[in-house]
Amino acid sequence: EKSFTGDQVVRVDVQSEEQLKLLQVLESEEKWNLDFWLHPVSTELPVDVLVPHTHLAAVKEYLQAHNIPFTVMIDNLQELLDQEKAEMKENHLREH
Amino acid sequence: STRSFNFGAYHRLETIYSWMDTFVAQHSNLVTKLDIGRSYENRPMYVLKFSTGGTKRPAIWIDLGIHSREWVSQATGVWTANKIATDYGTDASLTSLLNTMDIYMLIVANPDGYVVTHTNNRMWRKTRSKNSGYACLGVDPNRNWNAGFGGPGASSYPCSESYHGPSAHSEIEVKNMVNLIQSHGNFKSFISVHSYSQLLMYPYGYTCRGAPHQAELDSVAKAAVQKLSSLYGTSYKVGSICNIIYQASGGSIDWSYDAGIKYSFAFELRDTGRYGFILPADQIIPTASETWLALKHIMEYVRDHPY
Repeated sequence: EKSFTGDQVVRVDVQSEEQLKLLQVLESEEKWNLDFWLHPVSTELPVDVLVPHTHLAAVKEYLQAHNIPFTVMIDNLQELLDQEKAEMKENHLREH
Repeated sequence: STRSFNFGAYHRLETIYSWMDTFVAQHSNLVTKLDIGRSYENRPMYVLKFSTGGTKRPAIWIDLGIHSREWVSQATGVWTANKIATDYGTDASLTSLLNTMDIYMLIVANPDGYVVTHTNNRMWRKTRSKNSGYACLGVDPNRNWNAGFGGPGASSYPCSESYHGPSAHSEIEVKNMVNLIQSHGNFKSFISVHSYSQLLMYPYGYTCRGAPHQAELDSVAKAAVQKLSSLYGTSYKVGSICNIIYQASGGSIDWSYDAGIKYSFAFELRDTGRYGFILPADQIIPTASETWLALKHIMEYVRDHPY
């Protein structure tokens, strides 16, 4: 089963067309295996991107280098998934 | 019993399918289960048909969870199906709707993907078909419809999350839906339910030009969203796919609209802004409840505006 330990979801509130373009460049970088949950399409919508822990430092460096402010929406995706799984198991047992 | 079923929890495919059987048995005067074909990995695709009689009456299509990781969509489908069955006979408006129209609901539009999200990769979005010459699997089933197929906003790269596939309707899951809708021939509304980002959209996605009925669709969607928001204050945006998200070709509601189903809409259900696709299960019933108000508004409008 694929593990998401240490993977983060980063939210960017895009403030300019220039930032939007820089995020679109990031999106085209296949080597970083980024999973855009919300794509960089407009300055009116946030951008959410799942960043594998292996590329976290590089992606954050890229954002900081271009003065693109971001927040961490999900600190460790696997923690949420573990909670979700435990809850499902509990519900399943309760139903039985 | 559907009475003991926990609508506020996420469930595996076999649990949902098993619930469907109980549900159909408990509401046999209203609900039937149609097997519309098999998925790529040979799983059955079941549509719940809500009908009070007659054949090929004007109908409303609702599919949910075509992107498998959007779990609140499928969970909302289960709750909504139950809501329709339990309110029939007590809610006068819904009863009148079902006395003239049928509702077809595909709760798990991408069963292979859904199983993968429970077993191998919670973040899986696509189908599971093999891509010749590539190790990565799957096609984005919402880029695979014959509506501007292969155009902007879809990828020709098989490893992309938005890969459009080798040809329109190449995905058997899409083809099964298309076959049912075409062979029926009397659908008046087509609603696709996704999550997350709180949007209610109408065609087009493959082009940014306005649809011929844009003004009417916009007004219906705005009124629907007003009802949705009245429950918990959830804020939604309304617009064409191209204008409020991005240009995306090969989408389901563009296909249905171009096939003559005027009242075509796509929902993106709620997001708390903190969890993305991992919306906690305690949000399922609030999400489904508010969505129901919008869905009901659209369905009533369709009933009251025959064409």
